[in-house]
Amino acid sequence: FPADTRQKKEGIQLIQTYLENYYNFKKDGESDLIWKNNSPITKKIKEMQDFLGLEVTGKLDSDTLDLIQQPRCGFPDIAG
Amino acid sequence: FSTFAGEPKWTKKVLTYRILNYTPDLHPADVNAAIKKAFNVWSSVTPLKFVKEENDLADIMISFAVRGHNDFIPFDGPGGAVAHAYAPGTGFGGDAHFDEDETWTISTEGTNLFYVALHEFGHSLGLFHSKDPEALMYPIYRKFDPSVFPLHQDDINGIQHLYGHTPITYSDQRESSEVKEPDEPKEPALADTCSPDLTFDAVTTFRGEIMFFKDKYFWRKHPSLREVNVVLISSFWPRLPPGVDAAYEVPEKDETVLFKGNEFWVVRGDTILPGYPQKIYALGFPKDVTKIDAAFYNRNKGKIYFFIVDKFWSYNKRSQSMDRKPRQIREAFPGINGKIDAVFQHNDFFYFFHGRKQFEFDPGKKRVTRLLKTNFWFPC
Repeated sequence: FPADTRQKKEGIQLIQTYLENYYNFKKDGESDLIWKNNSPITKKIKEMQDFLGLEVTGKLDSDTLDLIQQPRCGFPDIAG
Repeated sequence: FSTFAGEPKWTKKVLTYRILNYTPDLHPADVNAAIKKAFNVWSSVTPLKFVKEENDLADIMISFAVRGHNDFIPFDGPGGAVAHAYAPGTGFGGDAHFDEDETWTISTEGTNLFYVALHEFGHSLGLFHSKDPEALMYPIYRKFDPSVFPLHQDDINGIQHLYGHTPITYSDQRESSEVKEPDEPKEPALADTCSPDLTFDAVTTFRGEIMFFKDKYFWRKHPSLREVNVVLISSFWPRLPPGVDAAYEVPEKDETVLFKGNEFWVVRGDTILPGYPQKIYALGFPKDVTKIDAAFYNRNKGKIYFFIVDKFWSYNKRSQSMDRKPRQIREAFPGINGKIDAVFQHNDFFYFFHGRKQFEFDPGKKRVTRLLKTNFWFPC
């Protein structure tokens, strides 16, 4: 459904910005949008989930999506 | 807890802060009070003191800004990042910036300035983000409960790793009027060990040390060392409710008994033994006894004494029998009158705590030998 696709895209954009701001994630073009287990963004999501005490799935699950939308300290968790 | 790479920290104990501008969300006086309260919390568990600067450059410069504001981390509008602060150092080291696009409050609605400032000043003092979701230094902002002391044991361990254990002495506080002023709003902050008004909920020996219980934490003190450590009761015994009414240790069994209301727990170190809590009636108390004020174990006689209002019961460990009837405290302990807050045995003396006084009692001579302050055991 279009709504699903749009929601997914928004979620991806949210997590990508979050990882760039707080987990020193550098976007390197198309490859980071492919949700393979060993893609850079999946690794970063796991790192973030581990840091924040979430279940480490590497996926954009609802808990993860909820947490990254909460107010937080602006200082990065993993500094560049 | 974790610190910044290289563990930067302030080398001096008195730090200055300056509030460069104010959010229109709050009255400036409320901003001043919230910022001072946040610094007070860190002062209460370290030797650090904080003095407010009005005009000059300060160690910690505090400001409200939106979006890009001349540093490396622009703010992002309402929500998201609410504030950030920098590790100790020169220049903007230690500075704290608050996102003016948030709705700053002094209540539990919106974004509470005190709570966020407390986290950011943790960074200003050298703490990095913690992975412990219960810690103040956890990066995600959550609603906080104003009735609970805001620092978790993880935060206390972190800041005392950087700046040492001993809280500042009361006389120092008087000198720096900025840190403590009489009209300071009542907060569940850590009581000051050197205040003449200090009272205790319970005191017991514990594996060679002495534990002084107060509200949700206790001070640990070795009788022959100056150092005092503050510990959250919940970090030692998570299942215990906050506050302890009475406590005594049976050293030869390495067991300590803790009383709260009409229940008691037996612990060995930081482990609560299975089968507890139990009701105090299992010890033989009548139903009209609802709490124990104080208790101690007289090793020389093998007896445990339980003090309730102006009477006491004693339990003989050898015959495993409790007194049938209570006796007046002043009959058995001349000079000790009325309700007792706490009592413990050290060497061959009993120390009774009653409000702001402490009575040293010699059981051999059956009389009070010294009248002491409650903070007698602390390096004041």
